[in-house]
Amino acid sequence: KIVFEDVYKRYKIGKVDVNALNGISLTINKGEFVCIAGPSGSGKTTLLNLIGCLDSSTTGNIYFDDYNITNAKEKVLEKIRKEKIGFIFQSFNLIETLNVFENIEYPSIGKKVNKKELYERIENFLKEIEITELKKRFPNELSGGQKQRVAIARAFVNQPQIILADEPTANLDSATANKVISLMKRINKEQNTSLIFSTHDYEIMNMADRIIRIHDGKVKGEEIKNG
Amino acid sequence: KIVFEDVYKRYKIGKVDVNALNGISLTINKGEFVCIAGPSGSGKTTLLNLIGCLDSSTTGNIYFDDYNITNAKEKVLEKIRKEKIGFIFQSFNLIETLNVFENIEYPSIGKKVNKKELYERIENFLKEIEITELKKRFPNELSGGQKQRVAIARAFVNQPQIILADEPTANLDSATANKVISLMKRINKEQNTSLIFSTHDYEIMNMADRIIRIHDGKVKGEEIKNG
Ligand SMILES: Nc1ncnc2c1ncn2[C@@H]1O[C@H](COP(=O)(O)OP(=O)(O)OP(=O)(O)O)[C@@H](O)[C@H]1O
Ligand SMILES: Nc1ncnc2c1ncn2[C@@H]1O[C@H](COP(=O)(O)OP(=O)(O)OP(=O)(O)O)[C@@H](O)[C@H]1O
Ligand SMILES: [Mg+2]
Ligand SMILES: [Mg+2]
Repeated sequence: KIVFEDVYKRYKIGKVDVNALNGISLTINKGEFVCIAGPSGSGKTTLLNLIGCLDSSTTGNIYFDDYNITNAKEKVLEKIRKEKIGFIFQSFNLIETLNVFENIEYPSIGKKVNKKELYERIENFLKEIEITELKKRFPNELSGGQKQRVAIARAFVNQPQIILADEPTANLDSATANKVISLMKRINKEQNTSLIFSTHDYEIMNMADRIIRIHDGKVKGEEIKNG
Repeated sequence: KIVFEDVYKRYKIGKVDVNALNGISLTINKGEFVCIAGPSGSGKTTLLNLIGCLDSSTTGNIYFDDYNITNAKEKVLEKIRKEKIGFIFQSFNLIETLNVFENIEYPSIGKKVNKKELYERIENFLKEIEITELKKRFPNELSGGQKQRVAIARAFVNQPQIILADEPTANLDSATANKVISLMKRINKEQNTSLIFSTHDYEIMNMADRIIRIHDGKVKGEEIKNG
């Protein structure tokens, strides 16, 4: 469960203050599929970065599973990121020196996992999102949408509590996007994984439980989809 | 005018050949607005890279304004790129050490242009796509969609003959995308600038004169929109 209490994220550019987040209060419950929608520059990536403990607020409080993480130490934040959250970034962030399989395996490095089960899980994801034949390739040998699907598989393979995805289908054609989103929705229901996505894609929004609309760093509205 | 005659682009990965382009023949006429549509991995970026003289075919011939550029020297290709083509890349390719204004100005560096007219043109683009207040920012101080719009303005400001755009609205919300595409369409008509876009966006496809559908590196169909 995620709670934001009047959160501001302010950047200083020269003498000007830019409020990327401008007094955000919200609650996201475990197992929910929430879409964050809004125009370019409205604060979606910033919001996801704060939920994901990748950045901190300027003011306001953030709670993760009832624990106040607003001023938590980096070690605490890192533990949450590694153990509880899977990320799909707007720019994919694949590691150029690792192949597809190794990129997907990477979040599990250092964890006590059953290797056989892990590799089976990876193979299943590769197959479901149709990138099995790409598994030995390196990121510079992939198309944009292929990289995006690798980033998607990597986010899920560690079975996190929460998936944070920043425009996860922006580079995918409609048929591929539908396959990917259906897979995600199924994981959401079977494993009670929370999905928090920013998106401009109406088809994703239609699949969500709830849409939170933001504009100029504020929540402007909310819509329950499957109540 | 662009002509492809049975063009193949083949990569070798280990012992395996991958045909990114698999026998493409096509003609694109001056002033046309053409969309290249197809699923992820179908060859769109590869095709755009060859049209844009950023890469070369494995086999087959490519003509630019009736000149065979298939085996042209790098100096010739560079001249075409600098003087005739504006690019909007899938990953934006902004220069991190230049601010927004400088990034947009950059393609004009070294050309004999009237500075006053150039700066006026830049200011007009900034205003039309609503990024005026961002002009002193650096790329790491921008959202994904803001970067995309900077890349768009940069492509147009030099008044090229052809704009090549690889999914130019992938990171934009619908309203912003419509503004941008309307601007592009207007330039297409007023200046007879050819627009060659890859896209998954049906609204862009609807605005094009023609859609070329590719799949597994082959042309699979074509649709005249505004005949
Ligand atoms: N540098 C490369 N080395 C090896 N294979 C490549 C390379 N670039 C592209 N490919 C392969 O060629 C095919 C076409 O790639 P391309 O980037 O043109 O696809 P695309 O249609 O742009 O896809 P997307 O919609 O995902 O961006 C893909 O299967 C891709 O994996
Ligand atoms: N590092 C930064 N420094 C300064 N300003 C920033 C920074 N990151 C974001 N901003 C600004 O904060 C605002 C919100 O940015 P954010 O990236 O969250 O938007 P977004 O909703 O994700 O947009 P998009 O849909 O274009 O990706 C924007 O105006 C942006 O320019
Ligand atoms: Mg963003
Ligand atoms: Mg591509």
